[in-house]
Amino acid sequence: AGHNTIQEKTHEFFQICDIEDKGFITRRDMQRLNGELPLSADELENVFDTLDSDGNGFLTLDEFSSGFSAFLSGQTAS
Amino acid sequence: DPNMKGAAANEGVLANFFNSLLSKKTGSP
Repeated sequence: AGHNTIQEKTHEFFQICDIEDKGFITRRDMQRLNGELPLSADELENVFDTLDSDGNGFLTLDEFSSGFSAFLSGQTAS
Repeated sequence: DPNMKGAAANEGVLANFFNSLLSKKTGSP
């Protein structure tokens, strides 16, 4: 049940970033979150680079979800 | 490994990002 919730959350968060519902997130989408989240443009850029593991400039749900898993495992480890 | 170092440095900003998303969803509408 917990796994399902994580997947749902991942998808929910992905859609917050994927404003135009393209199925991927671009650097530009990330920059637009500047007004929505208490993060600076620099930090958002950093987040994008961290999540875009293959560095192709497109953040897929897969990459996003690996980043979220990494975050969750970091939370539980501490 | 420079990749590992970068990941560690970005861990905080990533946590910050996801925490913000979490509070955005659970916060006031």
